[in-house]
Amino acid sequence: SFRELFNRTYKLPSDYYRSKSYFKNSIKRHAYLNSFSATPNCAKYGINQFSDLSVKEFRELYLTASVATTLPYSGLKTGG
Amino acid sequence: LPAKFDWRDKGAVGPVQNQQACGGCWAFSVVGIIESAKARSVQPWEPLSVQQVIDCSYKNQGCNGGITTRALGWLNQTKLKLVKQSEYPFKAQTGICHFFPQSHDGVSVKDFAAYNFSGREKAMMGRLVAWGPLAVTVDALSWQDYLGGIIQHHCSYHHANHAVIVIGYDATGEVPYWIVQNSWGTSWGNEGYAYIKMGGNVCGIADSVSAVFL
Repeated sequence: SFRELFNRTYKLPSDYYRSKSYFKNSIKRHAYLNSFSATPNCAKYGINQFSDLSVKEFRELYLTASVATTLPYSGLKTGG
Repeated sequence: LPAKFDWRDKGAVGPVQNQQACGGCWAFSVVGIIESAKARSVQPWEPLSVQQVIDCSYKNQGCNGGITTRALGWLNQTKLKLVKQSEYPFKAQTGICHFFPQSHDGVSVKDFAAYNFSGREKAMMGRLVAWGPLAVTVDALSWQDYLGGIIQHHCSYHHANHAVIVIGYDATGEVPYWIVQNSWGTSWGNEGYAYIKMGGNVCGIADSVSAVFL
């Protein structure tokens, strides 16, 4: 279902098995993350387009912004 | 301040973007707030080139990453005119910077502001209402599995790794939250948006906040 929903094709069997193992890990992660969701409007965690990525892959692909150690410049004066 | 505020209601927010496999969130957030600033004075909202910022902001690393304040500082210093998206479309990979003559139509930055609002999220609300959508950096590690709802846990601060846009807030319910536009497509989160609990600097949302002026 996941492959169909997110149009996933894996070129090599090894790619498929690796992604399947990451997918299984994500299911475990969801259970942990959702265990904190006590109230109805609290965040829910589950299967999405990133579920077949390892945390490392996700971090390398999507978490690529950083922050300057000091905010370098603010054009506006803060006084008054 | 109103208890609820959303720049989408004013027509100042564009559709959710998809950065695909390009780590250019920093450019999407910067261009997003510039588009919003422009739409606040000249309607309708019009898409500007993210690819131009990815290719040309030489102090950043294109699709390998970047810093929002560094991109804003560069735009402010060079007064580079951002062209329309249709003239410099998104390719999801870093390319060679295309130059346009100074006479070419485009949007340039007049000034920008960068603040740390941690512990002062009320002040951040005021800046959002007064200045328009804000580019912020967050710790988005747990966002890999996010489906929707208000993020209240599993989100540390001081570990910023992703850039997004705060476009509004809702403080009418039991858990007040920021409305955040992401650039991972509409199939992620709440149709491309994340809701983050206000107060407590959840995900480090108030650590590095930028606004732009045209």
